[in-house]
Amino acid sequence: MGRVIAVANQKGGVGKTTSAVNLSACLAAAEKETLLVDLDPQANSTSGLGISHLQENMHIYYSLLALKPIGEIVLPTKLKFLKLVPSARDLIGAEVELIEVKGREYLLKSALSPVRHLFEFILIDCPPSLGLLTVNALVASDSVLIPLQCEYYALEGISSLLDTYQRVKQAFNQELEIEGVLLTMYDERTNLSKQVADEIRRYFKEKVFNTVIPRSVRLGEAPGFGKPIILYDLSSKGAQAYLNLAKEVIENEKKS
Amino acid sequence: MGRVIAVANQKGGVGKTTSAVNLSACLAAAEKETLLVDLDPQANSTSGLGISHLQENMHIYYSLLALKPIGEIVLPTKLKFLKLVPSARDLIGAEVELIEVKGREYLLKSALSPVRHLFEFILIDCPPSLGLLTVNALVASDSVLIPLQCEYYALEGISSLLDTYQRVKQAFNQELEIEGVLLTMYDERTNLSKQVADEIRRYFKEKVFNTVIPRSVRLGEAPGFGKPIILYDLSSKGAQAYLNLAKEVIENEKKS
Ligand SMILES: Nc1ncnc2c1ncn2[C@@H]1O[C@H](COP(=O)(O)OP(=O)(O)OP(=O)(O)O)[C@@H](O)[C@H]1O
Ligand SMILES: Nc1ncnc2c1ncn2[C@@H]1O[C@H](COP(=O)(O)OP(=O)(O)OP(=O)(O)O)[C@@H](O)[C@H]1O
Ligand SMILES: [Mg+2]
Ligand SMILES: [Mg+2]
Repeated sequence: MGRVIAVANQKGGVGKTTSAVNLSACLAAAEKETLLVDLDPQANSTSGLGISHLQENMHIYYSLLALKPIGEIVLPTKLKFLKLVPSARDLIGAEVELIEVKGREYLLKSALSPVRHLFEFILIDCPPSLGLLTVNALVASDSVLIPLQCEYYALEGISSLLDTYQRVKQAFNQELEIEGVLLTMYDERTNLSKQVADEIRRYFKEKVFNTVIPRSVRLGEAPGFGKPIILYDLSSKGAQAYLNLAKEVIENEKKS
Repeated sequence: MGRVIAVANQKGGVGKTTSAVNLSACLAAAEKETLLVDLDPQANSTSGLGISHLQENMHIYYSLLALKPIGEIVLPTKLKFLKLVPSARDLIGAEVELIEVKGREYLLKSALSPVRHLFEFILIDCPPSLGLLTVNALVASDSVLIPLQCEYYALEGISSLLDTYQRVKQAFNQELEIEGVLLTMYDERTNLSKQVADEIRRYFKEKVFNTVIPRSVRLGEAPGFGKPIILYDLSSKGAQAYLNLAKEVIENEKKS
């Protein structure tokens, strides 16, 4: 049974999609069967992997409503061991529409259960909110990976995120753990990055990944070509960082 | 009657809060009576202006539910002509709780109507979503200011944002216009910024502000001190840019 990891943080623009796309690509490069689930109506993970046109109704919204089995909407990507469950704008209404549905917190968990055994890692890219979509991701997951930008506002959101994590753990998913806190967009030239990183390490201690993702324009360029960083520029700092992160995640999986 | 401007974009981390805080501070520095409304449960505009502890129930959530008049929760700031309507984490539940309330799209508009005449500019900082809070902001506003990061993923979200803008304009607020599109975190050393900026200008033409906000670490440091950039480092590129933006907004207001 593979490990399901939600990539979540309600603070916007902290590197959730960049981490979900590139970590899943690096796990696939290590020949781990990997599935990336795009649970954000912005569908950035979907375009970040080069998928631009979807067939009508062939995306996650229809699987959440159990209208289409996930096995039918899974797409191949440019990497042999990486598959994608795409998202689309229709998902925008889901946060409100799913409120009335029975067992609304478990919709993703039930949609994923028929395919879980096919993958060693399943990553879920979450939208910037603590609404029903993110709650569904946390209920369906074994652990949550928290990207944290080394900026002041990013620190402020931590306690809300941990409240939601605790609430979901107690009410819906006792097994849920923290996979790790990932420092992103770290700029070694600024004091701001150093100060915020120190504070995050004081707060989360050994839960902070050893790998730190540096600010690197190549990471920002890659989505424009629909490629993860290892296919766009393998020699870049960003690619090396996400390859190291994948090693850490694989090591952690072996230990658990 | 003052001008009400929503600062909105569902893409996360594009500079909504940074623009709302610093534009409102610069308008206040030009001695325009200005009100900043924090409509984001993350309450980043609130802390960005140095407000850390709120009295019990003295924030926007209670005004949306018409339990407390906005006049009672407005707070002074370090700038004489700038006032703040603070936010708090309680607002997280609002997107769902307000669905059942009659006239749910007009809650902010009605809450603001008793104080509109007191201010020349009212800015509303929106959360990274197109849910009921952002819809409330658009219904209450004369115009929307759209911060756009010069990054690839930021381009992708434009059409959803314009769809919501059109929908709100037709259904709830015919007067709603686009105040302008603001290019943020522009890094002149990278092709990525130039390419994305060119594409945004092709798409939005004269709606793009002449002022471009450069990437500047001082803008990221200022919130840690609870100060807008003009009080933290007036000589910085970021401060000069937001002062120029305030001039443009004041000019536009005179013309309309
Ligand atoms: N390490 C990095 N170096 C440089 N740019 C980065 C890095 N990580 C992410 N970016 C860029 O920063 C922007 C924000 O990242 P991303 O979209 O991954 O964040 P997010 O948390 O998924 O945002 P949202 O909250 O909207 O879902 C994107 O344009 C991305 O390309
Ligand atoms: N021009 C700039 N130069 C450098 N850093 C910036 C700039 N503008 C914003 N930032 C920083 O980038 C981060 C994102 O900006 P901000 O929080 O204002 O975006 P937002 O759109 O309000 O995010 P959210 O979607 O979470 O509400 C913050 O840490 C902020 O300090
Ligand atoms: Mg994202
Ligand atoms: Mg914000």
